[in-house]
Amino acid sequence: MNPDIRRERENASFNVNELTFILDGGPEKTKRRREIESLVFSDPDFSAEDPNFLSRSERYDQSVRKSAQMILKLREYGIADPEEIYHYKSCVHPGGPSPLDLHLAMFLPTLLNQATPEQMERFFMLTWNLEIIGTYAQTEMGHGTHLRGLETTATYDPATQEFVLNSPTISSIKWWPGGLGKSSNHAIVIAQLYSLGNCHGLHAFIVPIRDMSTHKSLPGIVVGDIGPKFGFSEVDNGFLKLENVRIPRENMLMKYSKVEPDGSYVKPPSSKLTYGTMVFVRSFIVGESARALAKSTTIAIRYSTVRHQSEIRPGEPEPQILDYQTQQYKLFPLLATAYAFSFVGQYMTKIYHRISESINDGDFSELPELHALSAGLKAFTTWEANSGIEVCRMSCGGHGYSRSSALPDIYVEFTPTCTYEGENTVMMLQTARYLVKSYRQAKEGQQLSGIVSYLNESQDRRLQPQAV
Amino acid sequence: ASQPPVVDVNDLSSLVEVYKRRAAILVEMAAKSIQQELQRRKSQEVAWNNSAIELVRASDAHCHYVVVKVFSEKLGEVGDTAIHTVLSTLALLYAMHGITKDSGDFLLAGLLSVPQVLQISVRIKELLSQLRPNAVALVDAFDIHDKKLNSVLGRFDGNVYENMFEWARRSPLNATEVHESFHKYLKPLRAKL
Repeated sequence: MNPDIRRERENASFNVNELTFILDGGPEKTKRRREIESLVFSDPDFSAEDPNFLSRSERYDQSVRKSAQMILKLREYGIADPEEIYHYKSCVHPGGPSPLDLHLAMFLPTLLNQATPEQMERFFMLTWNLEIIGTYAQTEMGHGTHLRGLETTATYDPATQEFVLNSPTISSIKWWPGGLGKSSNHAIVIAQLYSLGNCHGLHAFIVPIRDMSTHKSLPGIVVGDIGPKFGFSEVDNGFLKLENVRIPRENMLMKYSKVEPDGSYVKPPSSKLTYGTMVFVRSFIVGESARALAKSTTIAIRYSTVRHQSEIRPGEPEPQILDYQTQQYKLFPLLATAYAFSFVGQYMTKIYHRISESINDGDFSELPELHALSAGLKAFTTWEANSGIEVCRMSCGGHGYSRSSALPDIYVEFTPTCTYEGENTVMMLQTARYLVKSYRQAKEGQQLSGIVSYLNESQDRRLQPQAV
Repeated sequence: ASQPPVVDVNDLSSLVEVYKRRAAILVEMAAKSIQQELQRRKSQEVAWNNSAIELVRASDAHCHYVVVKVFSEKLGEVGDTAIHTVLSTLALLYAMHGITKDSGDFLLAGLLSVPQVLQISVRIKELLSQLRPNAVALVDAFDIHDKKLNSVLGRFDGNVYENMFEWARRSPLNATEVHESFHKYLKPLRAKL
């Protein structure tokens, strides 16, 4: 142990373990997380080459190998709780995302949330056993966060009781979904639904894209990898062009809205339900912001106690760089932010589960608030964390530039959160729409509930500066 | 209800209140901006676009308020005195740092005075000194396993330099003493010069 860092630990005024319990949500959760970490880190099947020294193809190959091992081990150990799966996965792929992430984090949850019991019967076990490897194809080359602009069409043909899917323009080619390029054989495709000559807006369809045994692409499907990116080297983010692809009527996810065999359309109870998966992921991203900042501040603060540089008082030994006020001013507000975001992550998870339960019970009244809150906090926390990681890298001087510091990787793996699942400025404007609507309601004398209830108070009082 | 509360800049709950007021004022400003655009006979869509900067600021302020509020409420669940103390320091630092970053909002809205903002800047320095002895323990509490962190600089044992040297030696460029590019390009180049 480095003597500087040992001395730092001896000086602490609180019990570190107790604080870890608070961050994890209790001692039992910490214990279980550590058990899972130990399972992975002591398992020789997961020992791997440092990806920093591999080509992209080698990185993808290694990542697929580890993902396959992970699925087997999760079954072997009977790990099925989503939180525990997350812990296991984050140890197997500590650097970031992996090729099967969208299968586990978006394809499966979308199926669980939006499929009818008959569809579950048909697709769930195949998906669970990875006969179906799925992804979630929403974004198009020319259309991102503005979902109503998506161009992909699914036109219902009552004669054959099939949907015909098309990418009518170059800009409508699905672009960017993780695992789409090489790994997946199915995709949940978000497309504009046309039936009996009417457009009914966006709906989700399960589209087979590759043969389930040969893995070759199916007729009418043009699919591949979009090429190297800023980060995400392990993931085969892909493109998908649909040319008159026919799928059975039963492949439209019909828990909330429906197309009857004769082509008549049954509306969903809320238009926002189609975006339920995105809301789930956005809620999760808030916690990811905390984790990225926690990692970055851990690296920068530990290193700042080991590194000695220059002198504060002439003639004395070089001090630890953490003793410089400027270094503290760079890092401690970010440390505070990491803690703040950790607690906000816990809060979002709690709110998401509470409101999801209400939705399952048929109460959609809180869905707009969840939508606005998850969008705003996703944008707010990812912007803060993204710039914070870079501050941590710069605070490590020249060594922060080395990939050995892990900070460049944390940055490039985290940066996409500012654009995926909704570009941040657009997210902020979505939140603003809800705030302005709530403000107008308050002005009209309506009593608001939830997190915007403060807008009621602002109608009749103003705070003035006061001497203290 | 019309009596403005006194702002004690050292009190977290007071700061939460200030963040709340700032959010409310910025939401109101954004709504008024739209209203003014509409009064200039702009369409709803154009009015929205012409107010987008105010709208984003309002959302940002709302989210900032939520974060400060959640952090403050979390402190109420912490029973351990030593941990409560250090988390309170962090929460104060978070709230105060946010105020100095966006001091214009708080000053323009009349939520804080210039002396109060200056007082906050001084207080931030005190908080930095208070946190210094606990900095490593606070990051240790995140409990990120070395294999998960995968950082030579952030190793738990702090043995940075020796491991950095070892890591560099594993670079594929060091697999051979002389890289093949020397024979392919540099040596022939030399012969031609």
